[in-house]
Parts: sequence; structure tokens; C-alpha cells
Amino acid sequence: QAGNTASEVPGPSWRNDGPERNQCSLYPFQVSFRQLGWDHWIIAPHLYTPNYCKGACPRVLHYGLNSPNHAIIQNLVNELVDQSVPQPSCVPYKYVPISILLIEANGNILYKEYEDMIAQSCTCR
Amino acid sequence: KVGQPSTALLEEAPTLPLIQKLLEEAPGEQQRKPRVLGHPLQYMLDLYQRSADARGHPRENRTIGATMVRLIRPLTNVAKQLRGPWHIQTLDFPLRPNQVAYQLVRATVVYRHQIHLAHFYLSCHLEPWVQKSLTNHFPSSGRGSPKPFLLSNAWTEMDVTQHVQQRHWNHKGLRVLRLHFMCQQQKGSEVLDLWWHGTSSLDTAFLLLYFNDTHKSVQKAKPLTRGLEKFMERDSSLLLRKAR
Repeated sequence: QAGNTASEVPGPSWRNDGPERNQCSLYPFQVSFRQLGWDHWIIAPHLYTPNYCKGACPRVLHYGLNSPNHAIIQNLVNELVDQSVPQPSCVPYKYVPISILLIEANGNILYKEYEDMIAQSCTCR
Repeated sequence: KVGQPSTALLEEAPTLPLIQKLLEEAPGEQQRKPRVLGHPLQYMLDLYQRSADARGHPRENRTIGATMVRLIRPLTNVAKQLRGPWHIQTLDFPLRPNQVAYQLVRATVVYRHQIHLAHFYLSCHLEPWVQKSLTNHFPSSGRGSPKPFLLSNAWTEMDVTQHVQQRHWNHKGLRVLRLHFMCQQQKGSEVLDLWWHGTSSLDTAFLLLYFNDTHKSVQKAKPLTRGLEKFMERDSSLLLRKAR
């Protein structure tokens, strides 16, 4: 119901939504540990794919965006009450871990699974 | 800030848990990758390939049973002894203080059970250090020791989980796991002393500690369960009224 209410209300964000291709979504992005300056201690993997989220959040936060109720309310507040309250932001929703093999300063070798290192999907919140 | 060393950027945000961890574990920018070659490195590369794909994604069917594995090499200043046909090394593996968020799953030691040097074959085994182990008949080879598991023609793996839990400190006050690496000449009775001094203890054994990271589950469970319990205790009917 909150979604229906919002869609009936004209507001500045309606004009700012822009074309659908600019909507909040996941972008693949790869970086090497060499570029991050960590290749002197990380043995594997050589490449890291953190990905990122980018794009505008729509006025109506549809189900697929997994937005929490708070984001829907904040959208309403932005449109109906106070425009200094920002619209929700496009941010990662789900992450997956990455396994890293590295050599520690004392020469020991460490295998470690780091949580939340790769963005897998995006949300507006 | 392009071109600035990444550790300098990390140091600007030292309070973030991941950053703290990286700063703790990463060697300095000037320090190049420590030289680790041979079997220890190969062992960990094999373990990595079994547990993760080329892009670093942990494999669904991985059998490692832990989220962190640390390979520890023995300290270099080990005592070397010669007793008849037996060559004995005392290996001290440095152990860090227990980290609250990590639970030790198991510990194993991988060692050479066969060494071929200068036409001599040496048969070796490891025994956990105990106060009286250097007395009487020597060595006992297996009595009261964990059962080793043959990895290849030359390398064996042995479970030492119970021994890692024990507390032992070396003369420098460092907590260590102390093991005896014992080798016996298989051919002739001639005492072969020279090889011992030319063989580094780093090439003969290494310790593997398997940990599980309990931090995430603890962090997630606490606020949910405690918060909900408190709320429910206070007034269970409130929840129903609000929903209505």
C-alpha cells in the first residue's frame, strides 16, 4: 500500500529517476591484489572481484530490490515531508566470502575465508 | 590518493575490524614476501586449490572443516642431539595467544618420515615432548603417541590437537608446542653427524592449526535473541496490539 501511495504522489524524485538502465544494480568489477598493493603477501588468488552497486533508487521500491520498510518510509518522507531527508541509497544486499592464501610477516602461511568480500546483489536502503 | 601505499590508507581507519586484521597480518610495504618454498608452500597451495576455485570462491564441497588454517614453521634455534644411531631434534612451534573469536578445530603436524642423504636412508618419526622422554631406552616409537597418517613416500601427517591445548613455554617465555623429531640410520652403524648440521629443521616438519571463526554467528545471534527475549518478557500482548 505504501508503494501505491507513493506512485500517486508527484514529486521531484519522479523526474530524477531517469531511464531504467540507470537504476540501482550490480556491476561486475575486478581488481588485482597487485593494484591494491597487497601482492607482497597474498599468494592466491591473484584477482579479486568485489563488484559494486550503482544507480538511482526508484520512487517505488519494488519487491526485487529487497528494500526494508524503513527505506519505503524514508522515500515517503523525502517526497511528502522533508526533502532534506535523502532518498534511500543503492548499496550491496548480499555478499559472498573469498578465500585467501597469504604469507605472514614471520613466514607462516595462512589460509583464510573472509566473509562479505564480494557483493552479489544490490538493494535500496 | 592514487599512488599512496595501501597500508597508509588502511592506517587512517584503524578501528574497522577488517582493517585491524589486515594491519595485524600484513607485512610492511618494504618487507617483501618472506621466502617460503618447498613442501610447506606446496602443501598450502594444494589445500587452497581443494578449498577454493581460481577466483577465490570457497568450494561448496570443500572438506577442510575450518575457515582458517595457519601453517607454522618451527623456530630455528632448536636443540640437536645425537644418541647412538638416533638423531634427535627438539622442535618448538610458536603458538599465539588464543583469540576469542577463533575456535581450534584440530591441529596436525606434517613431517618427513624418510630422509635420504649422502647414501644414507634415515627413518624418522615425531613424538610429543614430555619431561621424561630423554631417559631410559630411547626412543619408544609410537607408544602413547598419536597415530601418524602417511601422506606420500616421504611425508606423514599426525594429529596433535590434544598436545596443542597443553601449556608449555620456552626459555623466552613464548608459548610453544614442543615435539621431538627423531631419525634413525637404516644402513650400517656408522655415525653420520655431518648431515644433521646441514639440514634445516624448517624443511623437516611444520604445524597446521585449523580454526573456525565464531565471531560472525555470535555477533548475529546476540542482539536478535536477547532483544526479542526482553521485549517478550516485558509485554507479550504489546506485540499483538501493535501488529493489529
